[in-house]
Amino acid sequence: KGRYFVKDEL
Amino acid sequence: NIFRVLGDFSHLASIFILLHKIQQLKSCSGISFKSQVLYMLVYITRYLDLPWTSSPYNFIFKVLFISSELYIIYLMARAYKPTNDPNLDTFHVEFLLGFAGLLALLFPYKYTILEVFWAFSIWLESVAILPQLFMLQRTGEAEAMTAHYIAALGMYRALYIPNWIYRYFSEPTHKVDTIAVTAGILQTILYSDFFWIYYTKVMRGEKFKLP
Repeated sequence: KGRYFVKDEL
Repeated sequence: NIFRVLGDFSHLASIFILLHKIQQLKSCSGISFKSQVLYMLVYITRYLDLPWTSSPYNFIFKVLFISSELYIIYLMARAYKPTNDPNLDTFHVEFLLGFAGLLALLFPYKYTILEVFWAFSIWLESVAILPQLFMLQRTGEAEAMTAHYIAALGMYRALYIPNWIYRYFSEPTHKVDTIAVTAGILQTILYSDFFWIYYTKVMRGEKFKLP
């Protein structure tokens, strides 16, 4: 998965 | 990194300042109910991924934000409803919902439910403070606690900007999250005139009054 699908910020 | 942690704690502080004000003064005068409902919508649409949140830090904050916002709305809509003056809270939120909805449909990272709702939530958050600032404009002044609440809320996303800059330079694999950054900058700009008044007035211990 690309970076964007891992939301690591609130 | 430190900017982001400070930002998240500033956000948490803003919620506790607001809760303190409502419970201490037993009144939600000067607080825009519309903005609070918009924030509830922001949290719900942003934290749909709550069940599979990887980091405990994020998980705790997401639960805190959703639960405290629910409680604030309960206080404003039930407990202290009489102190709520809808005639002052007249901003047309449909424009904000339309703005966020349009941008979420036009430029999501990917056309999946999660991504479209996330983009909607980011854009909505960038303008959700407008009913509150508009109400402040109408009343011309605010209690110190309300001013502190708005200042802490504004600082939260303002601190995310150095966080993004820091990550850009420190994480080689980090790609710029254009939606979050653009909306974050817009959001911080919307607070700029408030910050100026807040800085010049409240820091001198004066009452928060618009010129």
